[in-house]
Amino acid sequence: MTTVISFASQKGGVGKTTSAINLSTAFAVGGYRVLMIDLDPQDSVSASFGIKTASSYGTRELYCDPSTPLDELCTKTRHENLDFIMSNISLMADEYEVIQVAADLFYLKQWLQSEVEGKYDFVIIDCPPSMGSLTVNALVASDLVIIPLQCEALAMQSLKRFLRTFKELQTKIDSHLRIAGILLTMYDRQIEVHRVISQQVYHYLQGSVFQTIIPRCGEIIESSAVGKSVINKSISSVGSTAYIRLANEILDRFNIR
Amino acid sequence: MTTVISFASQKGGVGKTTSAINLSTAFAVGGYRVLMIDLDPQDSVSASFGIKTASSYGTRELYCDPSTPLDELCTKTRHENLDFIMSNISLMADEYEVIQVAADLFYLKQWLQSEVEGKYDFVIIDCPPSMGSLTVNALVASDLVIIPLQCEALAMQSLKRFLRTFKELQTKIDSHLRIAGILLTMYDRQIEVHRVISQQVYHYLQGSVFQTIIPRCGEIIESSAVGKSVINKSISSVGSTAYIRLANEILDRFNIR
Ligand SMILES: Nc1ncnc2c1ncn2[C@@H]1O[C@H](COP(=O)(O)OP(=O)(O)OP(=O)(O)O)[C@@H](O)[C@H]1O
Ligand SMILES: Nc1ncnc2c1ncn2[C@@H]1O[C@H](COP(=O)(O)OP(=O)(O)OP(=O)(O)O)[C@@H](O)[C@H]1O
Ligand SMILES: [Mg+2]
Ligand SMILES: [Mg+2]
Repeated sequence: MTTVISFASQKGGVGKTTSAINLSTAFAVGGYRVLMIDLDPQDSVSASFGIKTASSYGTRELYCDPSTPLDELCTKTRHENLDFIMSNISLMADEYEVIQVAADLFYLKQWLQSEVEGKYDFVIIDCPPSMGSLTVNALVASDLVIIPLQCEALAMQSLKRFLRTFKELQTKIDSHLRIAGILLTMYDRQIEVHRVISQQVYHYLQGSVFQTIIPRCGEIIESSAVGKSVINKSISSVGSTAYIRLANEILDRFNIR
Repeated sequence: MTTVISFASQKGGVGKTTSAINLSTAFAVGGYRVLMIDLDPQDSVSASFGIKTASSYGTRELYCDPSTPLDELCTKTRHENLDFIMSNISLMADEYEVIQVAADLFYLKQWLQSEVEGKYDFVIIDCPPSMGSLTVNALVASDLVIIPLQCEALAMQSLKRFLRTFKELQTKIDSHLRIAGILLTMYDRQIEVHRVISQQVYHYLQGSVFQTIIPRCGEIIESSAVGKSVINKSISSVGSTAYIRLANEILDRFNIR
């Protein structure tokens, strides 16, 4: 049984990539086999793992040359339990080609079912900051959709729009779509706006907010600068502890253990 | 003579909207007539000005019903010198329709020349966090392209990719495209990564970095939460002072006064 998790948000810079990297690492360290997929043309995942050489295969082949075997699509990381499919759609022409195929919103779901099901315990997808066809591919393919939220006004406004669009997708595309929860990220309890907005989120969305809150954490910025997850670089930091707690909360809350 | 300025970056959450809002306000307070255009489906500009009611006209009509008169497209702000065109492409169907028209990469440039030239001193465009057709429309239409940069590793990696794509645009679409400069935002000199990355940027990009640096500033978070620019809410804050200094640097550096 493979559980597919997506980190999605139209708002930029809210911790989608950071959360995807660190949750993947937490599961890999915990003994689960994890495949990450980077759907963001920015290619942040490889930078986060300190991988500088562009792989010859990745997201482009997943969409445009599906006969490429899975183990050729994957790039290895320093963890034996963690592989990832690099976002190699850096040229505008590649991106354009991929988006044509992704217009079939069920493409990724079908590919995962036929190529990946059973080979990994988790598939974790990092999405670009948009609501375009690649993000919708990820939402439709996911068992759990996690929405990182920075507790600031513009991110809150963007979340409201995202939830409206999500409802549109549920009625028009796939009624099984479900949000697993909202994850508060970069939280600084000394900033009043953060306290006020987090209270609003709990008040309006109660059960769909993860109990685990990811605090603002300097070691996260440092670890990303040296191409490591914060779990690898500073295991006792508040950031690392929070992501390990999140992994456990997900295992418990969704009976995955 | 109307000067068109775009804030563009594929990286999310680096201060594109915050910079567009505050530079617009700085120019308006200084007596210049300013038109903002929000090309981001997230509609962050209206939230930043505290405008809650969706306007019936905006970016959608600019692209899909160009016979709509300019003054009907505009939403007024509390400044008499500052109007904006709201991003009213919140439904997926609207976004899809606009993107079809924006496939003509010179569309916005031609619309500005025929409808806006001479009516405002500045047009300031807020872009979405992507390198899609709406962003390219803005780049092609701009006299000055400003790239906000957060001094963290993932933003730096994304900047490198953005500059590569920009070169592709210069050779394939429009050789006149020029970057006015890179604007360091949310800078916190107590964070070592911020100091190291800002040094790298100065070293590699010298003349194309604005002297003005926008520091991390709590009042910016607060002002956005109450729907005001930081210049309106806390004129003496470090954030407000920095954006006023940026306005002056732009006027001097590009002989606009
Ligand atoms: N808890 C945290 N504390 C401090 N900094 C953080 C934290 N989480 C993420 N960051 C930093 O904030 C920046 C934005 O995070 P990240 O790139 O993961 O967001 P994103 O949503 O993936 O952005 P994009 O929308 O561009 O894909 C990065 O520089 C990252 O290192
Ligand atoms: N100098 C600053 N100091 C502190 N916070 C800031 C600063 N500039 C912007 N912010 C806050 O950081 C968040 C991201 O800024 P903003 O939304 O302007 O970035 P953006 O690049 O427009 O994001 P997106 O990619 O989603 O469009 C906002 O909540 C904003 O209030
Ligand atoms: Mg990301
Ligand atoms: Mg923005």
